[in-house]
Amino acid sequence: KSKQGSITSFFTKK
Amino acid sequence: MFEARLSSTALLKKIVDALKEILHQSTLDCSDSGIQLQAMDNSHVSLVSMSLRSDCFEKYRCDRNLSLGLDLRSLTKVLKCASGDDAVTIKSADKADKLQLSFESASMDRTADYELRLLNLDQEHLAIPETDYACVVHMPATEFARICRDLSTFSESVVIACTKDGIKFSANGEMGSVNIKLSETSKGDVSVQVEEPVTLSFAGRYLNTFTRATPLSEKVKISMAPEVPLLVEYPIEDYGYIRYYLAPKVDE
Repeated sequence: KSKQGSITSFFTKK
Repeated sequence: MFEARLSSTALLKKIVDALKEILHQSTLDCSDSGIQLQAMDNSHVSLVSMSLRSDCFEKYRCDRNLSLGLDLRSLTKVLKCASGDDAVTIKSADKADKLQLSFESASMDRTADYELRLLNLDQEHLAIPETDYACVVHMPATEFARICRDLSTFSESVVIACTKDGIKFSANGEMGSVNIKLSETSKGDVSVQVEEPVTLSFAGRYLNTFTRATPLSEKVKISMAPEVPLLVEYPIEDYGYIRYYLAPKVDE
């Protein structure tokens, strides 16, 4: 079973 | 004052078509060097980054940096009113709340002027880290679109596995499974550069959305590295790109 990751856990706010 | 003229509305239509499915509203950041856009989809699963250099335009003027908040669905409605071979000029005064779009027919005997209300969008920008991708694949954009469409029939999840032998797309669902493998071709339309093999799982729905950019380019570039977002890049002629980043699925 896999769940969708969020892009914000890879790219951080400027 | 911002003013940019493109000789063909068709290119603008293709760019907006590539964005509007994944972003309903977005901000265009205009500067002296060109136009940039960066935005996440509503679910924060993917990120779109677009860059268009000023030399893409027949005429380009941007006196000071400007952010134009646009409703892409409204912009699509305006672009539908124009013919692909019309020239288009987009214009906005500093601190204006409207964007002007003027379309001029190829025979120059018809002009149509539209005003589009600008939105005040509070858009945050993310820092995209420099990534050394372990796998980089070039393939025909139509082939990628076909594969994404075909796989989404089978499952919501798509597994992309890249090795020195090629790139393999797999989906496994209730009705059955599918594996599509592309190997490097001698004629060069598929190329595979692999430092180390990578296998990641993605939501097929997003991959399908990215393929809305297919009319922009013959080729698409797919880059992967372990445990980082997938990068799908379509060049915009020689003047820029649309890059889509998609967060992988992670094992629970």
